[in-house]
Amino acid sequence: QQIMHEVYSKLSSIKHVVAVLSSKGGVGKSVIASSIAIYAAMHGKKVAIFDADMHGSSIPWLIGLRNAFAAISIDGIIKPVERDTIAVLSIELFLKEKNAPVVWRGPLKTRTILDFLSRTEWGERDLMVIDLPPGTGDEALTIAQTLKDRINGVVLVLTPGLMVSHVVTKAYEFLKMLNLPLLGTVLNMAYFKCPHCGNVYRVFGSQPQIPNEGPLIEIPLDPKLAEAVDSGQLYEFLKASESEGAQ
Amino acid sequence: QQIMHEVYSKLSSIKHVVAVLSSKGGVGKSVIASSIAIYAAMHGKKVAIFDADMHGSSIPWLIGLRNAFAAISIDGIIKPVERDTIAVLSIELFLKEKNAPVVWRGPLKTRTILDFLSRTEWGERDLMVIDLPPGTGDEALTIAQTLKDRINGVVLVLTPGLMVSHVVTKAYEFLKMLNLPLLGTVLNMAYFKCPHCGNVYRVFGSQPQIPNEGPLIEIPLDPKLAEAVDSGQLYEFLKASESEGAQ
Ligand SMILES: Nc1ncnc2c1ncn2[C@@H]1O[C@H](COP(=O)(O)OP(=O)(O)O)[C@@H](O)[C@H]1O
Ligand SMILES: Nc1ncnc2c1ncn2[C@@H]1O[C@H](COP(=O)(O)OP(=O)(O)O)[C@@H](O)[C@H]1O
Ligand SMILES: [Zn+2]
Repeated sequence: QQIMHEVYSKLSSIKHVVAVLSSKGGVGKSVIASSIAIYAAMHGKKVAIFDADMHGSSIPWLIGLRNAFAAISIDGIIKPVERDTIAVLSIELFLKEKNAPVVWRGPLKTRTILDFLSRTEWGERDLMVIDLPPGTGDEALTIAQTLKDRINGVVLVLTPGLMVSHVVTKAYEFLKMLNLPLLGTVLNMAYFKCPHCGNVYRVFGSQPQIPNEGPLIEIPLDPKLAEAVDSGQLYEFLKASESEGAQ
Repeated sequence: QQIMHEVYSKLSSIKHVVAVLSSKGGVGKSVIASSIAIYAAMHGKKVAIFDADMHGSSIPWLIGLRNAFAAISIDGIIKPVERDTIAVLSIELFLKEKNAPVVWRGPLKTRTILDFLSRTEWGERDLMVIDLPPGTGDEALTIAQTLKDRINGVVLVLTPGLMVSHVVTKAYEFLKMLNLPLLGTVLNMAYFKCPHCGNVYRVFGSQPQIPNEGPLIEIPLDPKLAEAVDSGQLYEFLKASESEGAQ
């Protein structure tokens, strides 16, 4: 189909494509996706990050571009917004009123994702990171079906707790169904270490029970990370604590 | 339209309808929705809970029905699964393989929600709680448009942090757009109190900045609640700690 051809040609100058997925919301997908992009940029890579979450797009906020606007030229070409060597595209960058909800049904979300992928000039990039919304619906399906030959790997994100493991196991099954390679799993908010007395608590419950393919990276629940996110300073936070580097 | 008529007739024996919404995932919507239903049942009310989250349905797990199955009779009538005085309906109750992902696009999700609402025999109920998935997409839109004259109020759930506030403000706008009344807001995981030294930490960042209409209820990040959820013992946990009662 014509649009697939356009998508592949627009992505032809991107070396690697990684998607960040979880069937569960609020586990830290956007923070992890942004951290991967920022970390790669800190190591001299040219990066693109595509926010496929139409209803809760947080990528511009996390990259420090919360008040930026993307533009579409009269011939329909979309230019992403850049910060250092990271090019960002998100529906949020097109909202005049940043608090406005995107109240769209599936077909419109799908068409917008295909529009974004087929009309954006990303330029030369070493890596593209795709942040997916929670669930295995229109967005994840469209990205998986459109980019199945381009996605090099998927990072799965979850938090502790058996109920969350149950829901995130569905994401593993989704990857198998669509033949997408799993790069590794991030167990986020794995524990909280009291800064005062040093006691460690698994605040969200048991260790996950998930099909354990590839590396498992644990990230603690860290109030300093939350503060950095609050103030849109994730970039600065990661620079200062090189060790936190998610991937 | 014919289906609207069927929906209203199936809900005619339900006194109040409350929806639980957040444009952000993982904030505790399912835990709050289940807690409201369990709390009402503990006080002698007849309750129904409808899980409109197709991709991450956790309600059967939370009500202690994770291995239960719902049935459809040959004339197409759906009977919810009951525990005490709570009737539960969720896509999860129809999955033979409970780990299977529901990989559906918007139109199929919409049709399933309308099917569930127009064919389920709820019986006499004092209260119906509707758990919505994150976002302002097909599910929230279908429920809001179909039940706009039946929904008595919406409970909004969020966690601390300015980025989450930004995304959840979109849910407030959504309620205004659709003229749905706001009952109150639950600030979940508001703080963590170290069981050992008593220090209190706002692990997710700043107090939310949201349009503050109606009461704001704060619930702490509580490892005991997470453990109860893990083992499907939310019912027992709430009974034991009457004080925790969410609403
Ligand atoms: N390890 C962590 N420690 C503290 N806060 C975190 C951590 N990871 C994520 N957060 C916070 O949790 C919230 C949800 O993260 P987000 O990346 O938006 O999740 P998702 O994209 O899965 O919905 C954000 O407010 C973020 O600041
Ligand atoms: N106050 C709390 N303290 C500890 N854990 C909580 C609390 N509220 C929710 N959780 C845990 O957080 C996770 C997400 O909750 P859930 O209700 O599934 O969120 P949502 O429905 O918004 O995606 C679950 O594992 C649940 O056990
Ligand atoms: Zn302590």
